[in-house]
Amino acid sequence: QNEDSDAWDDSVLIKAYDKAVASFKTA
Amino acid sequence: EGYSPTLKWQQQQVADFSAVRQSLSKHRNYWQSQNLDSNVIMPQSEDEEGWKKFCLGERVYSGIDEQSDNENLGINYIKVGFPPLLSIVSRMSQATVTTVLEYLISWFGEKKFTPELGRWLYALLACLEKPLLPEAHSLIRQLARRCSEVRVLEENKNEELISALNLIICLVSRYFDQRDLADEP
Repeated sequence: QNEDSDAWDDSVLIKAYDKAVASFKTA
Repeated sequence: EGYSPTLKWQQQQVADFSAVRQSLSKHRNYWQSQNLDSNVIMPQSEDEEGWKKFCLGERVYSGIDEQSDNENLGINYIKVGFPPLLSIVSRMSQATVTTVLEYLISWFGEKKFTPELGRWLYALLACLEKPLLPEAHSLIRQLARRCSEVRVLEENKNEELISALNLIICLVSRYFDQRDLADEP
């Protein structure tokens, strides 16, 4: 379901990048 | 010390990246057929300066550190650069993906890392088909090495920057099988 709704979002790559960057915390 | 990602974080990024690539590949035809806004004019493949301006915006390209523009509250994509939308990157051939990657890596060899650059590098890596062509192979290794150099020199513990560099190093080394460049926990 999630994958399908993502497929129709033109900014999927930008969101994926921003999410990945936000997920890291320095020790 | 303290900047290196855990193995678990790296594995998660590889899994997420792989899912994004699958979705991109599945829906590429749909996005190719969508009309672009009239203001989106993609440069010719050989137009290096045009692509740098297109991706990074005239503001970053010219090195102007101007934060806001009071006379225009809307987003001016010419100034801030066009984001790597699926409707844009789906139109790029493998040759163009590799060429633009080369332009942006060459830019990064001399200039600061910015979020706009990070988003484009990630998007182009997502479009890069495996198995890699020899020139793409050498390019992405150059990219990961540059990320490592910048990370070593970073003294302010800028979390967003370190995270972005870690992400690129992780994808090049672990998704594209350049294991000798990987961060080993």
